[in-house]
Amino acid sequence: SHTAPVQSNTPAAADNLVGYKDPQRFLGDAAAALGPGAQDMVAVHMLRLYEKYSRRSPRPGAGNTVRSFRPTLEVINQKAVYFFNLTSMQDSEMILTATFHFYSEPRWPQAHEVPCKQRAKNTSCRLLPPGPPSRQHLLFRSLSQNTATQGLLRGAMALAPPPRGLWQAKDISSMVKAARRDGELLLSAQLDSGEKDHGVPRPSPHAPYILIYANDLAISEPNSVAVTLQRYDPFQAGDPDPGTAPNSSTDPRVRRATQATGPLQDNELPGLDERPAHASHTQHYHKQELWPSPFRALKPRAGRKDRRKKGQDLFVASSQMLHFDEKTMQKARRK
Amino acid sequence: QWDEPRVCSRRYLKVDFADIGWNEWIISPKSFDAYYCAGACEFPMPKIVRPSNHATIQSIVRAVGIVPGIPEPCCVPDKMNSLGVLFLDENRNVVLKVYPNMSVETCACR
Repeated sequence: SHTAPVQSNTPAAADNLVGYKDPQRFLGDAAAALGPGAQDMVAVHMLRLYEKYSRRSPRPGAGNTVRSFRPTLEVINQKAVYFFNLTSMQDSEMILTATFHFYSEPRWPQAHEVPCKQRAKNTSCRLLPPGPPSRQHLLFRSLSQNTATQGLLRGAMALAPPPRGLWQAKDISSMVKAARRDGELLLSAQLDSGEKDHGVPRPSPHAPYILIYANDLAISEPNSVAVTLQRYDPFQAGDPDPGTAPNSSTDPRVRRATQATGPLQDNELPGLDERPAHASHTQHYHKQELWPSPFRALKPRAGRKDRRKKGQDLFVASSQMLHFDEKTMQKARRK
Repeated sequence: QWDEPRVCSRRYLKVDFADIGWNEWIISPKSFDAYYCAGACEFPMPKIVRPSNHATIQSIVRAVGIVPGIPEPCCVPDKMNSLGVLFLDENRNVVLKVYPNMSVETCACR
C-alpha cells in the first residue's frame, strides 16, 4: 500500500489554501468568470494559482501547466466513490506533481446506548461516552476506460482524524504516474471509515479534486496556443454549437473552385448562341435584338454536345463574326 | 495610429478574447496587451531598431541596388513575454497554461 507522507511542500500548503472552508467568500469577482456551475474549491484553487503564475512566470522546467479534475460521484455498495477522468491530459505534458484535495471533518462516532444489565429494575442505562474519532482511509484505484472491474488498487492512506473540518492535500504523484504509464486514466478515490455512509452522499462544493502540475514540452512549439485554445474555424458563419466537436466546420457554404466550363477556343461570346431556357420554339434573333443593351447578363452555357448541335442549325441565322471599322479592316487586308 | 513613428517600433494592440471567439472557454484574462511591430527598416538603420548583422548587410545591398528585388529587412518582435491563461478544457475542467511569446516587449529589424 502507499502511505504518502503529507509533505509540507504540497502545493495546497504552498498556496495557503489549507483550511479554506468557504470557496464562495474567496471567489469574489472571479466567480462571474467561472460561470454559475463552477464556484467550488477547485475553481478557487485554480484562480489562486493563476494569480500566482501571472505575478511571477514559472522558472523554466518548473511546470507551465496545471490541470484540475473534478470528480463524478457514484455510490457503490453504499459507499461514496469519486471517479476522476484524466484523459484530457496531453501526451506532451510531463507530470511533475499530482495532489488529491479533500475536505474532511472529524467523525465522532454516535454516542450509543449500551444494553445495560437488568440487575435491578429501573436502573438508568448509562450512555457510553463517544470513543476516539474513527480513522479514515483513502483508497485509490485506477482502471482503463469502460472496464467493469473496480480497478487496480493503486494506494491506500490512513488519515489522522482532523481536529476540525478542513481541506487537506495528499501527494499522489507516484500513483498517477504509474496509472498513466499503464494507460489507466480513470482514477477512483474512496474515503473509507469502515462505517456505512449514512444516506446517499450528494455532490457538494466540498467534493474532492485532483490537481496535476505538469511541464508541457510542446508549449514552446509554434502555434501552441492554437492547439489548446483554437476550437473552431474563426471564419465560420454564426456561433458554433457548443456541443460540436472542436474544429468541426458546420459551415453550410460549399467552397467551389472556379474553373472554365468549356474550351475557350471559339470567339463566340458566351450566352449568345444559347436559347433562354424558357423559350419553347426556336426563334431567329436579329442583330439589333441580340444587343438590347451594351451589358448582357451571361446565361449558363449548355454542355459542349448540345452547343455543337444548336450551333449547326443556328449557324446561318445568328453566327456572330466580330465587326470592325473600315480602317481596321483595311489594315487587316494590307497585312 | 497616424502619428506613429516611421521607424520599426512596437505599436499598441489590445487583444480581447471575445473578438476572436475564445471567451466562451477562457476564464481569465478576458483581454491582454499583445502589441505588434511595424515600421521601416531602411538604410541607414538607427541603433534603436537593434538590427542583426545580416539585416544591416541586407539593407546595404538593397540601398546599393546591385541585386534587384532585395526587400527591406522585416520589423519583427525581438523580446516577448509569456501569458498565463486560465481556461476550461473539453471536459469543462479548469486548466492553467503559461504560453510563451504572447506579447511583444521589444521590436527589431531582422
